[in-house]
Amino acid sequence: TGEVTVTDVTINSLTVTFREALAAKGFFRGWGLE
Amino acid sequence: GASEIELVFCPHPTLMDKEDTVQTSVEFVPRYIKTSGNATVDHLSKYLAVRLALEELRKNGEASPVNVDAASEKQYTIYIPTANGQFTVLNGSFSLELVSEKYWKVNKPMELYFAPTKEH
Repeated sequence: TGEVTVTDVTINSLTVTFREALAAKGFFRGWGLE
Repeated sequence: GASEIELVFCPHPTLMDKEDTVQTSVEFVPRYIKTSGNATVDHLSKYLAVRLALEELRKNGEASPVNVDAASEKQYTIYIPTANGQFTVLNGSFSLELVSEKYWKVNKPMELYFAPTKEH
């Protein structure tokens, strides 16, 4: 499924967003439909 | 802004023993992750701890209220495979962009591995 979870992580006041998908296809550049 | 980093994140093939997987309910499946290049290895380690705590919470419900706030970058050590089939421990303060340039060097999703930090 195309479900993508989005999580923000903060360390020393730097917040970074992580996005995670169940499959690479359709999520990573060059791996199917993005 | 910083470039976008794509990485495939897997349990360490040898350092994650049965006991670890039972304890941390880690499944031996790769995780496909995108983040910004200025994220540090510590951010990635803390991200993993947060995600695993949330997944455990969802699985066990209130039975074992896992403290997601307690998730920290100290719980997991991050490794990158080197040319001769070994693994290098990544310094927590390295940005993923630096790791990509210094260690990975190829234009495809970066493969990183994790294992619970063993107390020395």
